[in-house]
Amino acid sequence: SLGGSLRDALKKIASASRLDKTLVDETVREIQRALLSADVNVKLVMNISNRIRDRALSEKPPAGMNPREHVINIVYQELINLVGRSSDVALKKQTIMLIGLQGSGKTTTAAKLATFFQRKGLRTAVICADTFRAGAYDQLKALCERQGIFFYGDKGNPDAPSVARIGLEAAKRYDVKIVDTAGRHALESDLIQEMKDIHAVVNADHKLLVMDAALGQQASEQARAFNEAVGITGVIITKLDGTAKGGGAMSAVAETKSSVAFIGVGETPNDLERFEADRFISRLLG
Amino acid sequence: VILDEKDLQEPLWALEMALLESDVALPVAEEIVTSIRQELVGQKKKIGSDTGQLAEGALKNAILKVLSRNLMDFDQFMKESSKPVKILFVGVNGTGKTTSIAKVAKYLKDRGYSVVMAAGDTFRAGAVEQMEVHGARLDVKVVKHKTGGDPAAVIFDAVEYAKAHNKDVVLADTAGRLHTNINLMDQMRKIVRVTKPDLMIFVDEAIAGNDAVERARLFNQSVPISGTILTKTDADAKGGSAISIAHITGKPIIFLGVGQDYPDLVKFEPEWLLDRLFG
Ligand SMILES: Nc1nc2c(ncn2[C@@H]2O[C@H](COP(=O)(O)OP(=O)(O)OP(=O)(O)O)[C@@H](O)[C@H]2O)c(=O)[nH]1
Ligand SMILES: Nc1nc2c(ncn2[C@@H]2O[C@H](COP(=O)(O)OP(=O)(O)OP(=O)(O)O)[C@@H](O)[C@H]2O)c(=O)[nH]1
Ligand SMILES: [Mg+2]
Ligand SMILES: [Mg+2]
Repeated sequence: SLGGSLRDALKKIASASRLDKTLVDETVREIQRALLSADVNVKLVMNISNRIRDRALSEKPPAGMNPREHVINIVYQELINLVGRSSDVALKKQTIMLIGLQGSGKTTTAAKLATFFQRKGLRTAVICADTFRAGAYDQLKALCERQGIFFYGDKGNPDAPSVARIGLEAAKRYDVKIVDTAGRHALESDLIQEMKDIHAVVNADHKLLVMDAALGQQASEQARAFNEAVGITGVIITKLDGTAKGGGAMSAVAETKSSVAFIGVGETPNDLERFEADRFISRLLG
Repeated sequence: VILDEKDLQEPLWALEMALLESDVALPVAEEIVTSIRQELVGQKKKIGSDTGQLAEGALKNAILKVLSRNLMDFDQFMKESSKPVKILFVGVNGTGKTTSIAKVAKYLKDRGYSVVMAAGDTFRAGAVEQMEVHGARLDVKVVKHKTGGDPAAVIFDAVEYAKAHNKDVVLADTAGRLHTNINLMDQMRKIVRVTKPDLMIFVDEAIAGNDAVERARLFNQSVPISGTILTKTDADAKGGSAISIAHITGKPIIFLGVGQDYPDLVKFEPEWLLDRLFG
C-alpha cells in the first residue's frame, strides 16, 4: 500500500546518520504519491513537497529529534498549515446555511447538525430550502421528525429564497436555524445565482461547504467558486467512514482559507464528529 | 534517433501530471505511463519530430484501448434481450443512481419500451418518495414497499408486475452503500441472487478522485458489474475517473450523466473523453 512505501522511505531515513539529497528526494517522492493518491490538489502537492524538501535539507533537527522524526514533523507541520485546527463551533444563537455539490451529504448533515445542537441544549430548527430535488422535502422532514426537530418546508413553493425567508420567520423562536439547500456546481450559473439570492435572504452567520471525502481534483475550483459567491466560513467533510482520504476537501479548505468544523462518518444523525487535524492527517498519509 | 529513458522523462512526467489533474487515479496513471514508456523506449524517432507529441500520441492510444474494452451497445442489448429485461443499479452514496434510473426510464420510453421502476432503496429517508415523484412525472409505474422492507422483495415484486402486465423493462434502484460496509455488500449480493438481473449497472460520479478505483474494484469483485454510468460530468469534470473505472473493471462506460434533468443522459463515446483530456 502507499502508506507502506512511505513508511519504508521513512525507515531508511531513520537508519541514516544524516540526510542526503538522494534520500530526501526519495522520501519526498513517496510523500507526493501519498498526497496525490489522497486526492490533494496536484499543484498544492508540488508546492508542499518543494517546501518539505527544502526544509528537510536546510533545517537542523531540533535537539533530541532524529532525522526521521524531523522529516515527519516537517510533513505534519506543512499539512496542519493547510487544513488548520478544527473550527470553533460556538454554542449560541446562530443561523447556518449548508451548501455544496450534488450528493455531497448536505441534507443528511442538516439533520446531524441539528441533532448536535439540540443535544447541547439549543432549540434547533431546520428549513428545507431545496425546492428542486424530487423528495427533498420528504427526506429532510423524515430525518427531522425522527429526532424531534422542528422542520419547515413548502412543497408548493418553488422559490427557494422565499421558502427560506418564510421558514426563518416560522422558526424565529429557535436558537439555531439550519437552512438546507439544493446541490449545485460552479458551472450552473442559475443555481449559483439562486444560492446568492438565498444568502441575501438568510444572511447566515455560518455558510458551511459540505464536501464528500472522495471529491477529486475539482474540489479547489468548486470551493473557490462557492467562496466567491457567498463566502465560506467552514467546511464539513462527509463519508469519511469509507476509504476516501479527503485530500480534495483539504485542498478546498486551503484554497478558501477556512477550516473544518465537523466530519460525517455515517448515514445516521449520530454520525457527526468534531474534526481532529492530527487524526485526519495521519489517515490521509495512509 | 533512438528514444531513450532520459528523452522520455520530461514529456512522460508532464503527461502523468495531466492525467492526475484530470482525476485519473494515481495507480492507474502510473500504470498507463509505465506501459507507454516501455512501448516507446528503443523506438526510432525521426530527427526533428517532437518527443512530447510522440508520447501524447502513445497516451491517446493507450487510453483509447482501455475505454474501448467490451464496448456495449445499450440499444442493441435492449433489442436482443428477452423481456422483461431486469436492470439493477448499484453504487456508493449520492452518486446519482436514482436520478440516472429516471433518466434511463425516459430514454427507454422515448424508444417505445414500457418501463417499471422498482423502489429498491428501502432504507434512506425520502428514497421511495423521490422515486414516486419521478414515476409521476414520467408516467412510469413505481413498485414500492414500506421503508424498512426487504429490497430483494420489492424488486422481485416489480419483476412479477412486469411479467403480469407485459412490461419490457424493470429498472431497480438500490440504496447507496459504501464498498467497505460488509453487511451492505452482502445485502447487494443477496439482491442479485434473488432477482437475477440481466444487467448490473455501477453508477459513479465523474467528480470522484482516487476512491473511484477502490469502489469500482470492490463492487465489480462483489457482483460482477456489466458496465458503468458516470454522472456529474457537467461539473467541468475532466472525466479521468472514467479511465480509472474502465481500467480496473474491464467493463464499458455505457452512459454519461450530463446534468440533473431527464434528457441529461448521453451514450458514452471514448472520443468524448479524449477531447476533454487533450482538446
Ligand atoms: N456513509 C456515509 N453516507 C453519507 C454520509 N453523509 C451522507 N451520506 C449519504 O450520502 C447520500 C447523499 O446524502 P444527501 O444528504 O442526500 O446529499 P445532498 O448533498 O443533500 O444531496 P443533494 O441535495 O441531491 O445535493 C445519502 O445516501 C446519505 O445517506 C456519511 O458521512 N457517511
Ligand atoms: N449536475 C449533475 N447532477 C446530478 C447528475 N446525476 C445526478 N445528479 C444529482 O446528484 C444528486 C444525487 O442524486 P441521486 O439520484 O439522489 O443519487 P443516489 O445515488 O440515488 O443517492 P443515494 O440513493 O442517497 O445513494 C441529486 O441532486 C441529483 O440531481 C448529473 O449527471 N449531473
Ligand atoms: Mg439534499
Ligand atoms: Mg438513491
